[in-house]
Amino acid sequence: KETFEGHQVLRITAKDEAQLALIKDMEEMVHLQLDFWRGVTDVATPVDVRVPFHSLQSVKRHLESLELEYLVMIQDLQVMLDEEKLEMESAARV
Amino acid sequence: AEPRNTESFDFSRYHTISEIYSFQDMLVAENPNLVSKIVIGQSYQGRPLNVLKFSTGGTNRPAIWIDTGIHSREWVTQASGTWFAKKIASDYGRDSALTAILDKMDIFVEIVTNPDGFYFTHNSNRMWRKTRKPNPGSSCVGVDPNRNWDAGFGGAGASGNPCSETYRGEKAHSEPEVKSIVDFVKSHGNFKAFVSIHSYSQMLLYPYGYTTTPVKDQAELHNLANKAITDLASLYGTRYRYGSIINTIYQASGGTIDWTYNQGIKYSYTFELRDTGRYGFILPANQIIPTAQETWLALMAIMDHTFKNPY
Repeated sequence: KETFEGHQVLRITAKDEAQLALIKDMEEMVHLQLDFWRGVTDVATPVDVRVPFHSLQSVKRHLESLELEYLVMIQDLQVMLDEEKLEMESAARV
Repeated sequence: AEPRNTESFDFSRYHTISEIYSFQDMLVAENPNLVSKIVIGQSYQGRPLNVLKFSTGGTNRPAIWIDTGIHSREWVTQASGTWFAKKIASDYGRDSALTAILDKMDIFVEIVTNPDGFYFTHNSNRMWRKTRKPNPGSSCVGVDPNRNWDAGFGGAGASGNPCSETYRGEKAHSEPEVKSIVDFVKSHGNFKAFVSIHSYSQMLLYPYGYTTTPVKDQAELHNLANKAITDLASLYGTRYRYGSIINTIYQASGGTIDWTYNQGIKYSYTFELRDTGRYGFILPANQIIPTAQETWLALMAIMDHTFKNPY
């Protein structure tokens, strides 16, 4: 079973088209194993991307070096998945 | 805690594939004059592709298609599809608009459109999106079933890399989950609306995704989308954007509703349901019913328009 301890989902907001293109470039960085939950569309729509724990530091450094604004949308994905599973099981028991 | 009937089925929580399949069988058993189950094919791993048919008679009546769960990790869609199925069965004979539609048209609902992927999200990888068919020559499994249709297939807006989440597959309709719908829609030949439901980002989209060329019915589809999202927002204020796929999100080739529109099914739409907050695909179960309820208002707008504008 695949688990996601320490994976974070970052919500990245582009200021302009140039920044949007920089985010788009990240789709090609296969080694980071990024999972785009909400892909690049337009400046008005933030991009949500799941970042595996092992890539987190380099991704955050990369974003900061490009002055790309981001927030941590999900602090630890596995914690949320555990809650979801618990919720399902307790509801099923009821 | 297996429910004994669909009245005691808990729509406010997420369910496994076997629970949804038994819900489907219960709904059929409880409504023998309205609901039947058609198995349109099998998934790669041999699971039945169940479609619920809602019909009050006639032969090959003009029909409306609704599917959920083609991307398996988008759990709020399968959960909403389950709620829609119960809503249709419950509202027939009670809601005048739905009753008028079902007196003249059939409605088909495929709740678990990607069963192998859905099973995998429950047991192996909650983040799984694609099908589960192995890709020859690659260690990566699965094809994005929303890039595998014969509509701009292979163009920009899909990946040729089997390890990508948007891998289009070796050839159009390579995935049995896709091919089964293709064959069913073609053999039925009388679909008038086709709605494929995804999550998340709150959008209502119409063709095309593979080209900037506007569809010939662009004005009508745009106006109907506006009406639909206005009705949707009337319940909880959930705000949607709308427009063609390529203009509203990005270029996407081999997409479901581009193929259905090119088959002549004018009212072809894709929904991207909630998340309104910061949960993404892990939308809390307490948002299932509100999401389904608001989406239903938009679906009714589309179905009512389809019914009143025969072509």
